Parts: sequence; structure tokens; C-alpha cells
Amino acid sequence: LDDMNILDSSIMNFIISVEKVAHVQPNNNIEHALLILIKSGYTAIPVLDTSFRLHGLISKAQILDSILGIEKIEPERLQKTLVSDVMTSDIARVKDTERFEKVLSFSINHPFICVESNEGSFLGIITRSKLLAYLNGFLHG
Amino acid sequence: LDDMNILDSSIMNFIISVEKVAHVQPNNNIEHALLILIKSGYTAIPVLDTSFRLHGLISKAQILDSILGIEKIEPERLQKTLVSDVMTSDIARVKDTERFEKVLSFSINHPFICVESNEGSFLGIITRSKLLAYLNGFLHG
Ligand SMILES: Nc1ncnc2c1ncn2[C@@H]1O[C@@H]2COP(=O)(O)O[C@H]3[C@@H](O)[C@H](n4cnc5c(N)ncnc54)O[C@@H]3COP(=O)(O)O[C@H]2[C@H]1O
Ligand SMILES: Nc1ncnc2c1ncn2[C@@H]1O[C@@H]2COP(=O)(O)O[C@H]3[C@@H](O)[C@H](n4cnc5c(N)ncnc54)O[C@@H]3COP(=O)(O)O[C@H]2[C@H]1O
Repeated sequence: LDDMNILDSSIMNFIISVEKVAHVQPNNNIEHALLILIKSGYTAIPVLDTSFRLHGLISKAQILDSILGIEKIEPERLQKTLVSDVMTSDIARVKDTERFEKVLSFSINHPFICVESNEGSFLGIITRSKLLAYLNGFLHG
Repeated sequence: LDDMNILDSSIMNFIISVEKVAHVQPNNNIEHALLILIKSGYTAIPVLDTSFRLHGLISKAQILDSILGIEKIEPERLQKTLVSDVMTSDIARVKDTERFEKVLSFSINHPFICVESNEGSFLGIITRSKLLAYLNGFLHG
């Protein structure tokens, strides 16, 4: 059980690949994004353009905040506002050549980490659930 | 670095104590719950009664699902529906005498675990973030 190896190991086995990742596009409206979020059941998902480049992530919280007026919910804002108006672009992202150590440290403050190829193509996400399942197995070595 | 010890260690140091945990009561309406969830910024929070007994947890997703009619959002349901109508009572919960091993295995599928005293009084929660921060430190031994 060599602790140094685990920190230094590749992240390829942890990636949930792009075709399994729920996502929306920057120019979708937030009504579409809210439907995708509710249907997928996720709190937040990546924002990818049609070339599968990563633009940010969008969460239910951001959408709810943007339709909450002073005294009531304003559903009409759902169609007028775009994902790109509401999303956060400050996200946890790594290249696929990155090591486990970096992804583990990102996971302390981020429920998932986005993985890109060296050319900037979105490859998938690494979730806390997968990291914890792996660490659980590792400690029962 | 003895892996057996970590699995066997106490969970007391990981608990975010009750006064720091955002929560709602079973007989609150879901409009109040949604405001607490939006203000606190959390995806889901525990449901505690006035004697601090744990009844379940409630999430933004559950509230959104309950106000989504067939074609539109129905804000009027926000005031008529109670937390107890919408919450889930099937949650990850342990006694404070439980060990790290159990909490780690729960964390694979649960973003947080509720901790209760032997008498059934809610003591706080253990989050994935705290477990990952600890494991990160442990592996850098
Ligand atoms: N449909 C489902 N089936 C089974 N368990 C489910 C589930 N939806 C959520 N969970 C559980 O709840 C945790 C938190 O999900 P959340 O949506 O807040 O936060 C998620 C979500 O924002 C994102 N995510 C996970 N899988 C995704 C996917 N396939 N596409 C897009 N985003 C995803 O990564 C975050 C962390 O995910 P993680 O798996 O660590 O942790 C998940 C998982 O343990
Ligand atoms: N105000 C804030 N400041 C800094 N970071 C924040 C934050 N709100 C959320 N985060 C980050 O986002 C993660 C997911 O939060 P979420 O609300 O989906 O899921 C949370 C939430 O449902 C619950 N939770 C955490 N702290 C809570 C508290 N004080 N009261 C009630 N519920 C809490 O436990 C879940 C896992 O929390 P965890 O800390 O592992 O993971 C958090 C944390 O890394």
C-alpha cells in the first residue's frame, strides 16, 4: 500500500465520459436549462458549446436566483435569460494528463471536476462519489 | 500510517454541529423551506422538529418538482404544501458512537450524513468536503 503512488496515479479511470454527462449550451435559455436540471436530477451541470468546448457550469440555485424578483417568482424571466447570462465560468477544470493529487484537492471544494484534452476538448467529469468509492476501497486495501 | 486506525477512528471531529446546520421544521410550508434553501445556498438540508429530532431531509429538487404543474410553475402550491409532504425520510444517519468506516461508506452515495446521540437527539452533519479534506491530509501523511 504505497501512499505516494495513489497521489501520483492517472485520473483516466475516474472520468465519467462526455456522452454520459448532462449538459446545456451557452445560448440555451434558462427555462430549457431548468428542465434539463430537473429531469437529470443534478444540482449543477457543465455548459458546453456545439464543439464540446467547456464554457462553465450552471446550477438550479443560479437559475432560481435569477427568476426571484423582490416579492415573487417571475417565471417570464425563464425564457428571456440565457445560460451564458447566469452560468459561472470559474470552475474546477484539469487536463487529462493531470494526476490524482490535484483532482483530490479540487474535490474538497468542488462536487465535480471537469476534464479536458490538451487541445481543450471536453472529455468528461470526475465526481466526489467516484473518488470516495475509490478511497474507500484503497483504505480497505 | 496505519490504515486500520483511520477506518476505526471516532467521527466526533468531523461533525458540523447543530447550531451551524441550516434546517427547517416538518410543519413549515415549502415556500419557507425554499427561502431557507436559497438563502443558505445548500442543495438539501435536514428537517428537525422543535425538540431537535431528525425527521428527514428536504431539497430544492423536491420543492421544484412539487410546484411544477403539467405546463407551468404553480407558485400557489408553495404556501399550501408542507415540508412533511415533500421531504424524504430515507436518509443517511448514524449515532455519534459510530466509526469513520461507516461514515466513509455512506458518503459514496450521500453528500452529507446526519449524526444523532444515542437518545435520538440531532447533533450535526458530516459532509463529503470534510471527509475529503481529511483524506487529502492523511494521504500526504
Ligand atoms: N441520478 C442519480 N443517481 C444516483 N445518485 C445521484 C443521482 N443524482 C445525484 N446523486 C447523488 O447525489 C450526489 C450529489 O449530486 P448533485 O447533483 O448535487 O451533484 C452532482 C452533479 O452536479 C454532478 N454530476 C454527477 N453526475 C453527473 C452527470 N452524469 N452529468 C452531469 N453532472 C453530473 O456532479 C455532482 C457530484 O456528483 P456525485 O456523483 O459525486 O454525488 C451525487 C450522487 O451521490
Ligand atoms: N456556503 C458555502 N460555502 C462554501 N462552500 C459551499 C457552500 N455551499 C456549498 N458549498 C460547496 O458545494 C458543495 C455542495 O453543496 P450542496 O449544497 O450541494 O450539498 C451540501 C448541503 O446539502 C449539506 N450541507 C453542507 N453544509 C451544511 C450546513 N451548514 N447546513 C445544512 N446543510 C449543509 O451537505 C452537502 C455537502 O456539503 P459539502 O460541504 O460536502 O460540499 C459543498 C461545498 O463544497
